Amino acid sequence: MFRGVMESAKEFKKVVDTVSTLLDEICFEVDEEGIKASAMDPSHVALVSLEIPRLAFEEYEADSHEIGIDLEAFKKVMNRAKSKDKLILELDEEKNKLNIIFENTGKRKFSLALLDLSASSVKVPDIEYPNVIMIKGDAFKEALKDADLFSDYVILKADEDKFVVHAKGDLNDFNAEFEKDSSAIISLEVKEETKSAFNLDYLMDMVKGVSSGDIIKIYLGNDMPVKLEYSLAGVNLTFLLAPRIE
Amino acid sequence: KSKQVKLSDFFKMR
Repeated sequence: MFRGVMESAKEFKKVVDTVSTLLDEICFEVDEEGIKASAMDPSHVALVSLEIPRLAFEEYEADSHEIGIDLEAFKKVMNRAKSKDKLILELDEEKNKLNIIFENTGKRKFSLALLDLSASSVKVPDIEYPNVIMIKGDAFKEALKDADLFSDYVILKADEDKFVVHAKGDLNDFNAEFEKDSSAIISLEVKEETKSAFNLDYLMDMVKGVSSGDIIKIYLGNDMPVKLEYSLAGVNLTFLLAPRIE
Repeated sequence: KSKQVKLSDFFKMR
């Protein structure tokens, strides 16, 4: 069995919105501890991983299941969430459906057909990074949007004094500098000066659900995939994006 | 010009 109740459907919508920009389908691995899922995007450039501890739910009851879901359908349903709706997710094993219920003045139940997916063997690899930057999510997101004016990729640079988001177009370029003591930077731990290029569309998709108050942890190295971590609605999200290499 | 690598290439390289 599986049944979980979340306080805010609207908050969880941000998670589904973000994940569904990168993936078409997902297999939730549900057990008594919570829910996990990870998968590569179809082009194998990005990896998405999410973890929903049972504490993120008001009520939670589950034994082990793999629940395969079409994310386009899930996103459409979550877009119907209203601000005071509670979210109930429950597995209907007889009908082979995942029920998504919005509870407010009444109950609205959407039943999604389960996909026959098996849990991904792809997990976030345990890579050691020389540099870890904690930055206010909206500051980083805005810098990416600025960079998007002139280029389709962005260069992320870090040294012991600052973190820099740089974009170079054919004619124009953009630079956002976040000094170590600026209010956007929570912490800047740099062991090795770094400069790496990443696709902007992917990065912007990865931070789609971020709003002011959210903090992003950026793991950066030279010629390494960038790793982003943040939490939304009690859900821990991790993204890995392969670099562009000269 | 830089070239997009895949995560799978990257993990194989390591």
